[in-house]
Amino acid sequence: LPQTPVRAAMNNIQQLIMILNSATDKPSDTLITYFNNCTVNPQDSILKRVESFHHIFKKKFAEAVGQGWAETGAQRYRLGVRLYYRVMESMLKSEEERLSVQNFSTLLNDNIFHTSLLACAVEVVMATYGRNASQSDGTSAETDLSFPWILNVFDLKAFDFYKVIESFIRAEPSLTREMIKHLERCEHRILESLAWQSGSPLFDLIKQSKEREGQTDQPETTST
Amino acid sequence: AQDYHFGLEEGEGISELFDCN
Repeated sequence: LPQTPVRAAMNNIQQLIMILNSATDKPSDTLITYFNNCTVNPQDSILKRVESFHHIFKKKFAEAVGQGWAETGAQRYRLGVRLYYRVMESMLKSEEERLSVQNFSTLLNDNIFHTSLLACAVEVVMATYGRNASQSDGTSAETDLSFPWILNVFDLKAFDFYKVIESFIRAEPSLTREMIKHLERCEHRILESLAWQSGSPLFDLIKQSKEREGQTDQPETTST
Repeated sequence: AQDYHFGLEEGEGISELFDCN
């Protein structure tokens, strides 16, 4: 059959669901081993965070699309959680190999790392369903759930989201070319504009690097 | 992923990006 944009999107959706069917809603045994190797075991905080964002995402999705679609939002979030655990495991395996380390206590107890990784996973699911595909399940075409909507849902700074994108792409080989292109567009949008909004952690990094270099002049404020 | 421009250096990964080393 000729490939139409809707059919292509549906294929992507089916591919994502197929990949995530074998993934679990809970941390795998391998992940639990990493958690147990930590100086401070992060498992409880990870499970509480996933549960907390489940309610937040479901509510925000329903507010954006309509109260009748709350369960659809919950279903998409659950797919995102599966991808989150799958990518986290892959990341830790590659870091263990690269650093010859098994205690990832600092990273796995970093709230921003987990929030960014989870947001990126849910963004992949949302982008896969996309605007056209979302019409196929009846959500209104006027509701723009495309990036950076996800940053508002997770109350996440754009630059913190940016920090996980490349490692996410490295860790998940089954991402489609379209999805990698989407994440790359997110990166560009963040670096070109979103990361320069007031309150961005990027300004702190610039300041710290200047201080480290012994320079005292302040970074330009966005207003300038 | 061939089209994607990987920017992390050889010795860099998610641990460095979140100041864990």
